[in-house]
Amino acid sequence: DGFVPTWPQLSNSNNVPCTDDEVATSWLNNAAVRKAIHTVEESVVSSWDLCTDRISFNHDAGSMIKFHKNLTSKGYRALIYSGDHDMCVPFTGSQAWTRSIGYKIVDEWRPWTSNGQVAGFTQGYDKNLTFLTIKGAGHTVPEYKPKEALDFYTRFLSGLP
Amino acid sequence: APQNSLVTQVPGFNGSLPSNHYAGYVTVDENHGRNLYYYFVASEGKPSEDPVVLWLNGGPGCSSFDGFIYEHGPFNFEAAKTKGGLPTLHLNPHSWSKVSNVLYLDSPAGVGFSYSKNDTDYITGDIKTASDTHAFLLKWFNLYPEFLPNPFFIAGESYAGVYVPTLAYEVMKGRIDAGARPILNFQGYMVGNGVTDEQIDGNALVPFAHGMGLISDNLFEAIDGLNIYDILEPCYHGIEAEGFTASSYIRLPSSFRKLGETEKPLAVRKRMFGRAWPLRAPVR
Repeated sequence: DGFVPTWPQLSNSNNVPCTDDEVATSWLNNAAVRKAIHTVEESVVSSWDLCTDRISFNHDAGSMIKFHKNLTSKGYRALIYSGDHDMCVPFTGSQAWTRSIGYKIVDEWRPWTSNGQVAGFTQGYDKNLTFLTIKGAGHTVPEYKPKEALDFYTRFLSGLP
Repeated sequence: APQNSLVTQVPGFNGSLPSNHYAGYVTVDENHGRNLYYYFVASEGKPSEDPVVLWLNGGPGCSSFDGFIYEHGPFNFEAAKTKGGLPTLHLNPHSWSKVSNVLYLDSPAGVGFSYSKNDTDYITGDIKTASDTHAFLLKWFNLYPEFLPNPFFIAGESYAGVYVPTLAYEVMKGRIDAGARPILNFQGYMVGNGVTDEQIDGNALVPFAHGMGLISDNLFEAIDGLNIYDILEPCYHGIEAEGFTASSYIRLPSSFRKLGETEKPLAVRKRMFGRAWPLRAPVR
């Protein structure tokens, strides 16, 4: 009853195609690890799952565009970034909705670089809203392009272009 | 910082941690016993000055340890060589803790290591999640007041495209209208491959598949007017449906009467799903 792309689409992480959470599952369910990182005892949370099917979740806030308009108009800085090889939430949608807000373009579509290489493209809008793509990155950008991700992350936090 | 939350050693990692790590729970609802789990990685740079960034993975229902382990946490994980063994951890040269203090949060209750003593809390939604996470932040900064002056950012990906702006709005609202304390030095937010708007996100898929060469030009053109109730049948547009666009199909329920129509004069639905269909009778 409506299209809400989520990751992963299936509730049980064991059934998510094309992914593997074995390292995380084995590490976080190890008793010594759980003790070291101060988790509650197993009688309360029996095991860690990457994605749980324990909760029943209602998407009750509607479209996020009105939130972005409100926040950016109040002066909060926003970076909307997209790995451009993701088809779960593809960049075409993020590119479309950031454009749809209608803010003046202050930094016309151009490549951005990391380590001297083109790492993607960016378009800057008025009110500190920036849309940025990361070439060749999938849904979880820093997993696929860690160096480039740290670069844009550092620049954004520092207020650099 | 509460010293009993300090992580003194991390199994699988040999060596000294490059910065302080803290982990534990914050109770966001005393009556229900709703507790959210966090793992905080102090900056390897200047923790007293560098930004504090809250990181949220999406789902909904996915643990933010996905970000910690697979994306931008302080370690790279190498799978164990023997069955049942522990992964080996190496320092991640591209950890986001190189330049910021990163707060990984399992949210809402029921996700990852977060829990509630009341099972009804596991029925939740965007608004309750944002409210709980805001309550978490206020309490967390009370526990770690030395980080209050630092610039504060909210970040996340995927379904956190909903979590991030709804939480940011709560923080802004609490600061301006409700006088929430402590006052967070909130500066901005980041969303990666985030869910935003059902219609725009949904309509982005086909142009993406076409642009990436996954489907042909011919198929891309043919997909206009796709009959989603029988993809191999053409889309029937009755005389009264002139001006009715393909994208309108997802705007239920006003277009509900169009379900199952083909170029044939009878709606497929009426022939297929009559309620009087005899049990085990052959399909007509």
